[in-house]
Amino acid sequence: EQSLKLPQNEYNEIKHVIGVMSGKGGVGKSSVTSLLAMGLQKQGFKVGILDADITGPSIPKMFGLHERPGNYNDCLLPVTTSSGIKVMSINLLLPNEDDPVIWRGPILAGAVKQFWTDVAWGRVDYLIVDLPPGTGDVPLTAMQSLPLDGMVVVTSPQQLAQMVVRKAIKMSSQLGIPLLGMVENMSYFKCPDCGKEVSVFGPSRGEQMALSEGIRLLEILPIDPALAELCDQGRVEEYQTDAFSKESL
Amino acid sequence: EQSLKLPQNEYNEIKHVIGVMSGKGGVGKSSVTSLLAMGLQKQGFKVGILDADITGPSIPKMFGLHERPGNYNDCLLPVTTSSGIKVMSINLLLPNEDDPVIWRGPILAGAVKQFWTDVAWGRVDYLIVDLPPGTGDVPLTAMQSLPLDGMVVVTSPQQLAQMVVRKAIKMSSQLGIPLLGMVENMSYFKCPDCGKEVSVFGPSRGEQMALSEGIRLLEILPIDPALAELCDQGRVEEYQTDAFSKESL
Ligand SMILES: Nc1ncnc2c1ncn2[C@@H]1O[C@H](COP(=O)(O)OP(=O)(O)O)[C@@H](O)[C@H]1O
Ligand SMILES: Nc1ncnc2c1ncn2[C@@H]1O[C@H](COP(=O)(O)OP(=O)(O)O)[C@@H](O)[C@H]1O
Ligand SMILES: [Zn+2]
Repeated sequence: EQSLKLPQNEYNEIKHVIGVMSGKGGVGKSSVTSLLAMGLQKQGFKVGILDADITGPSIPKMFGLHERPGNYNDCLLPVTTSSGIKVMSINLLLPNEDDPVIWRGPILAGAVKQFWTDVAWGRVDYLIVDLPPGTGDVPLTAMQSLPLDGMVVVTSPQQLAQMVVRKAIKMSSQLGIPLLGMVENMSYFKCPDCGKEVSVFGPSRGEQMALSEGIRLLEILPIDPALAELCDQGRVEEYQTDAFSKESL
Repeated sequence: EQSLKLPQNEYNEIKHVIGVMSGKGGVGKSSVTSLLAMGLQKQGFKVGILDADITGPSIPKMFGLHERPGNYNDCLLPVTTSSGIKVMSINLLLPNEDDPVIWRGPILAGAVKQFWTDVAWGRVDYLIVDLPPGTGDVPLTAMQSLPLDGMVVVTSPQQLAQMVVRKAIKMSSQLGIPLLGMVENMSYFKCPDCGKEVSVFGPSRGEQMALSEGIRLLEILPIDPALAELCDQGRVEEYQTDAFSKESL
C-alpha cells in the first residue's frame, strides 16, 4: 500500500513521533501531553510539542508562551518554553488567544500537515502530537499523514469517558498505530483539610481498562488543584511530579 | 442574504431550537444538555435532544437508551427516555456504543443535517442540540443550517477552559446566534467527610465571565459524584436537582 506518510523536511531530524489522544474532550490530553514532554525533557531528551488541537489549542497557555513564531527560510520556527521544549500551535499565530478558528475539515487537516512540513523543528528526540477530541478530520489526517510511532491514550474514571476513549483505541488500531500506553487522569481527589481520598468521577478503572485493551498503564494521576492553577498561570513547568520521569516510550 | 436554514419536515412542529456549546470538551455540555432537558420536561414542556456530537456521543448512555430508532415513512423516529424526552444520536444507530465514527467534515455535517430533515420529532416545544467541542464543521453547520433560536454556553472555572469557551462565544456572535445564558459547571467540590468546599479547578469565575460577555448566568453547578455515577449507569433522570427548574429560555 502506498504510504501516505509525509517525509520530514530538510531542516528536521525527528527520531520519534508520539500521538496523545483520548476521543473524549476534557479528560486531560493537553495536560498529559505537557507532563509527558516535561518528563522526557528532564531525562535529557530533546522534546517538541505539535498542538494539533486547532480549534481548542491549550498548550501555549499552559506554558505561558506569548511570542510569535519566527521564520527560517520558508519555514516557521517553533517557540521554546523556559525548560527548552519546542512548541508549535495555532494559538501562537492568532492575534488573540480567544479568537475562534472557524474552519472546515480540509483546512483543519491542512494546518496539521503544515505543522509537520513547514516547521523547522531541528533535531528532536520526541515530537509529541496533542490531538483534538473526536475521531474526525484531524485525528484521521494525523494518523494517515504523520509518521506516528505510537499513541498514548488518556482516559478518566467515568464509564462514559471510557466508552468514548475506546472509540479512539479502535480507531488507532484500525489505522495501524501501535498503542504505547494509557494514562488515567483525575482518578481521585484528596481533601486538603481531612485527607480523605474521594473518587469524584467514580472508582478508578485504569488498570482494568488497560488490561482489557492490552495496553500498558503508564500513570494514574489524581485531581490536583495545583496543576489546574499552574496551567492557568502559564507555569505548568513548575509543577512538581515524578510522573513520566522514568518513562521509556 | 439567502437563508441557509433548513425548513422543518412535514412531520415536525418544533417551537424552539436551543444549542448547547462550550468549545472546550469535558466541561459538561452533555450533562448540562441532559439537566436542561429534564428541567424543561418537568415544567411540562415537550422536549427533544439532538445529539450533534457525532464522534463523541454521550446522550444515549446517560439516559440508558439501548433501543434502536424505528421508522415512520421515510423518517427515523427518535427514541424516548423514561420521562418522555425524545432523543436522536449516532450512538443509537451504531452496532456497538464504542465503535468509532471515522468521518471527515462533510459527512459529519451531513449527519447533523439529517437529524433535522429526516427525523420525525413530532410536536416539540424545545429541541436541545448538544454540540461537539471545537469550532469546526459540525458547530458551523449547526449554526448555518439549523434554525437555532439561541445558544447556552457551558464553562468550568479554569481560565484555560474559559479561553476556549470565549472562542465559542465569538463564533456564535459572528454567526448571529443569540446567547441565551451561561452555565458554570464543576465549580466546587464539597468533601463528603468534613464538608469543606474546595475550588478544585480554581475560584468560580462564572459571574465575572457572564458579566464581561454580557450573558445571563443561568446556573452554577458543583462537582457531584452522584451525577457522574448516575450518568454512567444510564439513570441521569434520577438525579435530584432544582437546576433549570425555573428556567425560561
Ligand atoms: N489531574 C488534574 N488535576 C487538576 N486539574 C487538571 C488535571 N488534569 C487536567 N486538569 C485541568 O483540566 C482542564 C482540562 O484539561 P486539558 O488537559 O485541557 O484536557 P483536554 O486536553 O483533554 O481537553 C485544564 O484546565 C487542566 O488544567
Ligand atoms: N457537575 C458534575 N459533577 C460530577 N460529574 C460531572 C459533572 N458534570 C459532568 N460530569 C461528568 O463528567 C464527564 C464529562 O461530562 P460531559 O457532559 O460528557 O462533558 P462534555 O459533553 O462537555 O464533554 C461525564 O462523565 C459526566 O458525568
Ligand atoms: Zn475533608
